Parts: sequence; structure tokens; C-alpha cells
Amino acid sequence: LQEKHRILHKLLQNGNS
Amino acid sequence: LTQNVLKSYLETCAQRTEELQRRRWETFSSQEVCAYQRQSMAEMWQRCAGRLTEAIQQVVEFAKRLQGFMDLCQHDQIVLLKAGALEVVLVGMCRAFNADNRTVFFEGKYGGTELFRALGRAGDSGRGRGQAEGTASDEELLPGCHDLISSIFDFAQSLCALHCSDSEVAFLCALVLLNASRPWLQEQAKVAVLQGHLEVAFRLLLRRTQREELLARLPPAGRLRALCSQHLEQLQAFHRLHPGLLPAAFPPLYRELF
Repeated sequence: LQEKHRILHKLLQNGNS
Repeated sequence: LTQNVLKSYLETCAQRTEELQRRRWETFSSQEVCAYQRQSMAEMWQRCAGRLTEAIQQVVEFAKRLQGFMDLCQHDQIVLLKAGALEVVLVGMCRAFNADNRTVFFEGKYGGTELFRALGRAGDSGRGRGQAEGTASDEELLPGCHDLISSIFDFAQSLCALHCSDSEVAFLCALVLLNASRPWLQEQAKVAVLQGHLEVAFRLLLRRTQREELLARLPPAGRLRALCSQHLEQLQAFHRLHPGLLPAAFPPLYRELF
């Protein structure tokens, strides 16, 4: 799923607010 | 938890509620509406996909701030966002909706359903046609699009009638997102615990503010699901009309989600 959703994956990785 | 939900929501809203309220009578002029209507169907779809994607990015930021969300495995974070992001945007739309004249805040001003007419059919430019009024039905290339737009406006109108506070909207969004009944979750029990905590906190808030009747008046969850299905159907119909366009023209996040 992460492979298919790279942008979402990246947004989730960016800064764990 | 109540403070976390509200703070997370307010921190990730593009516009403050007071600002949206203050500007609720700033509507597009008829010339501006005509300019939107004259756009080609593809241009308007790209424009709306762009605005929707921006709103979804805010939903991702909201989710990241919600207590417990980042403790879920990333597979489940993606499942919840993929299933719930558009639903959260639709719930949040009630803050940017003026129910008195049935308009929504879009690109800096308020506009009605007619603003989005080009989504369902080709624009007027280059066709030597005048106003859109009285357009023949055989030109309605995506007639279901008008139903979708009307349904979205109806949904916003029904939520507006409940006069929800920011805290209530924030909880509704958090509960749409942390929904343990979404298919394909790997750690469903973990999501169910978070959902349970949110439900308790929401009920406590409603009791404290004497708004317990709100729960019985909320639109059924099936209505949000139906709107999302309608959106997908229209996107697929649009794709059939413009088979070469989709991969390049839409924001990457929009393509990933829909």
C-alpha cells in the first residue's frame, strides 16, 4: 500500500507533528 | 483529548471560522461566474482537483496531529486517509458554506452551484454561444456532475442547519477519520480503541454544552459514502471523455487517492 501511495507516505513521514 | 482535537483542527484550517463568517456575503460577480462557466470542462476539473487536493493536504496534517494517529502502523494511516480524506473535506465544508444564499467559499469568494457548471459540460468559449441558460440537454456531457454538486451543497446545507461549533466540527472530522469499520485495516482493534476514546470525549463535550440532541440529528454516514462514490463515478466518466488527460493534468496526491 505504501508503494502505491508514495505521496501520502511522504506527507505522513514529514515531521511527526 | 477534546483540546487536542480542537487544536489539531484549528491549526490545520486554511481559514478561520470568524474570517469565513465575516466574508460570507462576498460573492462572485455575474461576470466572474461567467468566466468560470466559460472554462473548458478539463480546465475546471483540474482547478477543482487542485483546490480539493490542497484541502486534503490539510486533512493529512490534521490527522498527524490527532492523538494516537501516528502510533498506528503506516498501512492503517494510509487506509484511513484514503477512505476518509474526502469525507473530512465535505464535513469541513459546512464552515465555508453560507446556507442563507447557498454559496460556498471557493478561490477567495463565495459562489453557488452555477459556479461549477463547467464541470459537467463544455464551456461556452469558442462556440459562439451566449449564456449557459437554456443549454440543450444533449450538451450535458456529464449530467451526473450537476447532481453531485447539488448533493454536496445539500449536504453542507443540512450540516449548517445544525449550527455546529468549531469543536463539534473538529470531532465530527476526527470521527470520520478514525473509523474502525474501514475495510483493509491491519490493526482494527487499535483504531477501535482510538475511535472509542473520541466517542466518549465527544459525548462528554455535548453533555457539558447541552447539545446532546446533535447526535440524533447528524446526517447518516451513508450519505457521505454516497457522495464519495458519486465523485468517483464522475471522475471515471470524465476520464472516459478525456482518456489522455488524467495522468499528467491532475495533482499527484489526487491521482493516488482517487
